[in-house]
Parts: sequence; C-alpha cells; structure tokens
Amino acid sequence: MTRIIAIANQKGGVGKTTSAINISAALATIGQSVLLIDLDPQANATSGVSVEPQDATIYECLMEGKLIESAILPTCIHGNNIIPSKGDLVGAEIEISNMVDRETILKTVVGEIQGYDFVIIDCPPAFGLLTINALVAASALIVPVQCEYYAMEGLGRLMGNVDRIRDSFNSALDLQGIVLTMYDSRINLSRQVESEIRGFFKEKVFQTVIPRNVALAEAPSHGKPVMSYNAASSGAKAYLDLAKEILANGKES
Amino acid sequence: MTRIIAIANQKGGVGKTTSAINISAALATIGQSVLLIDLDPQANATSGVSVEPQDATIYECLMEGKLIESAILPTCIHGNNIIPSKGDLVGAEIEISNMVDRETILKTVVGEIQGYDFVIIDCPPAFGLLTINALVAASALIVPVQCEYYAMEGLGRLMGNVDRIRDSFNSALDLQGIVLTMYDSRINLSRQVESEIRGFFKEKVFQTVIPRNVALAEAPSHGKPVMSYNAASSGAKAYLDLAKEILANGKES
Ligand SMILES: Nc1ncnc2c1ncn2[C@@H]1O[C@H](COP(=O)(O)OP(=O)(O)OP(=O)(O)O)[C@@H](O)[C@H]1O
Ligand SMILES: Nc1ncnc2c1ncn2[C@@H]1O[C@H](COP(=O)(O)OP(=O)(O)OP(=O)(O)O)[C@@H](O)[C@H]1O
Ligand SMILES: [Mg+2]
Ligand SMILES: [Mg+2]
Repeated sequence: MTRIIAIANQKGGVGKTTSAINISAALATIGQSVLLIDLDPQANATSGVSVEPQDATIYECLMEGKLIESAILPTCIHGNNIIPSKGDLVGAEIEISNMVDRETILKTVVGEIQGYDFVIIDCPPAFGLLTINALVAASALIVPVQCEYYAMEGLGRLMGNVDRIRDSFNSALDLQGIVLTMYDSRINLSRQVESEIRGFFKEKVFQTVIPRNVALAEAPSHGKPVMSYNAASSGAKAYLDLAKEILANGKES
Repeated sequence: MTRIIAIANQKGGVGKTTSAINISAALATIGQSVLLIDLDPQANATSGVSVEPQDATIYECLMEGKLIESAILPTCIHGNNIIPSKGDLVGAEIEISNMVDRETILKTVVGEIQGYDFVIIDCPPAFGLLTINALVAASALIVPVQCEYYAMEGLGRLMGNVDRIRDSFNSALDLQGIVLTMYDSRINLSRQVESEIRGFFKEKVFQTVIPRNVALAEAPSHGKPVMSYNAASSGAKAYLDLAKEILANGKES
C-alpha cells in the first residue's frame, strides 16, 4: 500500500522543499522505494537534486495527459526517483480553476503510479489549487514549521483548511505530523515556539526536531540531498531520524 | 509625488514582511509619512504591528468597493499607518481572475490615497494576481533576497516576470533595488551569494545589507517593528540605513 504524503504549509520558507528532498532521500537510504513529486512552480525540489526535466514534467502530466511514467527521472540516491516541475506550472493554477474536476486532477494522475512504498509531494507556499490537489491525492500530510512567530501563527488557519479538505474531498487525509525546523537551541524564540506547539498539538508533533544547520542550506547549491552532500552533518542525521520515525508511525495504521 | 513601492519575491520566507514593516517604520522615524498595505492573505504585516482590523481590510476595498479611508489604521509609530489584511483575501485571487480589469483593481484603489510620501505594499509568496496587482499599482519594486541558494536561483525568473509587467501594464515600474537579507558573515554561503548577486545586478543591489539578527525574528511576537522593540539591535540599524538609502535614491529621479 503506497503511502502518499503531502509536505505543505502556506507560510513561505519553513523548510517544505528541504524536508521533501531529505525525507525522500533518507527513506530511500533505509531501503524504501520513494517517488518525489515537485508540485511547486519554483521547481526548487527539481534543482535541489540537480535533475533536468526531459520529455515531461508534472505540468504535462496534469495539463496535457502525458503518462506519468514518461516524467519519472532518477536522482543520485538509489531507490529515490522524482517527477520534476517547471515554471509553467504557475499558469496551471488559473487553468485548473476553470475545470470541473479542479480539486482531483492530481489524484487521478497519482492513481497511475505503481511500485513505490512512498510518494512525497512538495507544495508551493500558498493554499491554492496546487496544494489542494496534493491534499486530495494524499493519504497523509506533514507540516514543516520553522521555530518562529509567523510560522506558528499560521498553523491554526492551515489546520482549519485541512479539516475542510478532509470533510469535502478526502476523508482519509491523516495529519502524519508537524515537524519543527531550523531549531536553534541558543535562541529563546526557538524554545518558546517548540513548547507552545508541543503544548497545543501534543503527540501530533514529531519527536525529531530539525536543527538549523548550514549543510542543509549548502546542499542545494551542490544539487544533492544532505545525506549525499554531508552525511555526518546534524541536518543529515536529523532527517534520517525523521524518516525512521515516519516509517515506524506507519506500522501502527 | 507619492512613491508607491511593492515588496515582492515569489520565493517564500526571504524577509518580504520583515522588510515591509521595518522599511515603513524606519521611513516614518526619519520624518516621512508612510502607508503600509498588507496584500498577503497570511496577514503577517497586520499581526506584526499588532493591528486588529476594524470596519474594512484591503479585501473589502478591492472586492466590495469600500473606501480606502475606512480601512486605514494607525501603528505604534507616528506617521506610519496600515491597511490590514485578512485570510479571506486568499479567495480574492480566484474571484479577481474572472474580472475584466483583473490586473488593475489595486491601482484604482491606491489612486484614491492622498497625503502620504510613501505607500509600501507587502506581497504574498507567489507570482499570482495579488502580486501582479501590486506591481501594476507601484512606481517601484524592492526585492528582498535571502543569502541562500534557492532565493538566488529564483531571481532570474522574477526579473523576467517583472519585465513582462512593465511591457504590458506599467511602463513606469522601476527596480528600486535588491536587498540582501539574513546575511551571516560567518557563513561562506552568505558571502558567495552576495558576491554572485552583486556581480550580476551591480548598482541595482542596495549597499545596505540586512544581517541575520534575532531581534528581527522576535519583534513580530511583540507586535512591533524592530525599532520599537529593540532600537539598538543590528537589525534596527540596518533597516534605518536602508530607509535612508531609499530616500536618497528617490532624490535623483
Ligand atoms: N534546518 C535548516 N537549517 C538551515 N537552513 C535551512 C534549513 N531548512 C531549510 N533551510 C534553508 O532555508 C531556506 C528555506 O527552506 P526551503 O526553501 O526548503 O523552504 P520552503 O518552505 O520550501 O520555501 P517555499 O515556501 O519558498 O517553498 C532554504 O534556503 C534552505 O536551504
Ligand atoms: N534579518 C533577519 N534575521 C533574522 N530573522 C529574520 C530576518 N528577516 C526575517 N526574519 C525571520 O524569518 C522569517 C521569514 O521572514 P518573513 O516572514 O518576513 O519573510 P516573507 O518573505 O515575508 O515570508 P512569506 O514568503 O511567507 O511571506 C520570519 O520568521 C522572520 O521573523
Ligand atoms: Mg519550497
Ligand atoms: Mg510575508
């Protein structure tokens, strides 16, 4: 049973792409077969693993009916493939808004995918039709939250939107967890935000916390997930721990 | 002649809101009268200066024809007022896309504003109709760029989009400047990104660089611009320098 996980948060710069790339890579290094889908017109996940789109991207699969198999490309990590994105996807949001099945287009496309343990979907920083499509197609959601004020403030609204998607389109959508990112133990604000979020969301917050770690910011400029760029870094270790926690959580359901 | 400046970048988390709030506050502390418009459905600029919307927000001015005067509220800094935002604005993007004058709605509303030296517009992390409206209404654009790889990578695409807006809707749109944010001199990546961006964009990059400074991350949780929260911080000094540079640049035109 393929686990389809959307990585979403309308707040910008909280570590969605960094989490999508490194959760995918870490799951693959512990033996899972993983397909990463870049659903952001910025195409950061695509360039972050230095993949050049070939015949098709997610745009052609959504808008031109191209077979998903024709868009799948390998990454430098065995067992981790990607469906790339491109800038034209920004136009798709308006094009999709005029379609009858505007919330379920991605679900239909993802339904064709065979032979993966995980599908991980990186979302843009907005609660628009691309993110809505990801939440309708997904069986679970992971929400990265930077340990700062604005990211924390937006969480309530995000959860309200997720509830509406669950009620209208996808009753099976499960909050896999909130992951705290860019945590700096030297800064009071990080500790305050962590205790507020854990106090409110309790067991829905992953035990693993992703530290602020320069290797995570440097890795994309080398086109590699952090475990290929610097496996000994605290960032690589944290995403490996997170992948193990995600794998263990799944066993229960 | 009111200078209308849009603060835009589709990359998330680069410091758009932090720059919009603190440029506005700093300009007011050096004697300018400034109106800040929060054009992001996340409404971070609104909560960042602890303002509670009253009769109207930018949503009612755009979508229900409410007079802009009825939405203007004071902030804690004399000479700096704000037009707040709210979450409903997220629906406006789709509603606006079906209107005839979909790119110029904000320009019409902003045309009613009297008696300010500056209007500063905070944009959401997308190149959608809200950001396009801000660029059509503005006389100049400031682009905050975090000193990291993904933010730098997205700049070329942003400039291409800005050129298209200038050609089709607003020939007077001037790139006021690129401001480097969250600069950490201890990190190679920051220095590399700075030298690449200065090498490419030359005099279009502000001399003032905004350092990574925890006071800038803490100030929003106190609902204040950084110069009210901690005027002695490096973040407050940097935004004061930037405001002086913006003021000086304007004299030439
Ligand atoms: N734990 C971390 N430590 C240090 N830097 C990080 C960390 N996580 C992410 N970064 C860096 O912070 C920036 C923002 O992260 P990222 O781009 O992954 O966020 P995002 O939520 O995907 O952004 P967007 O909203 O634009 O899609 C990037 O430059 C990234 O390299
Ligand atoms: N120079 C700085 N030093 C330290 N922290 C900063 C700095 N500038 C911004 N921040 C913090 O980084 C985070 C991102 O900044 P901000 O929200 O202003 O970016 P944005 O571009 O407006 O994000 P969005 O794309 O979601 O609108 C916030 O938590 C903010 O407090
Ligand atoms: Mg991203
Ligand atoms: Mg913002």
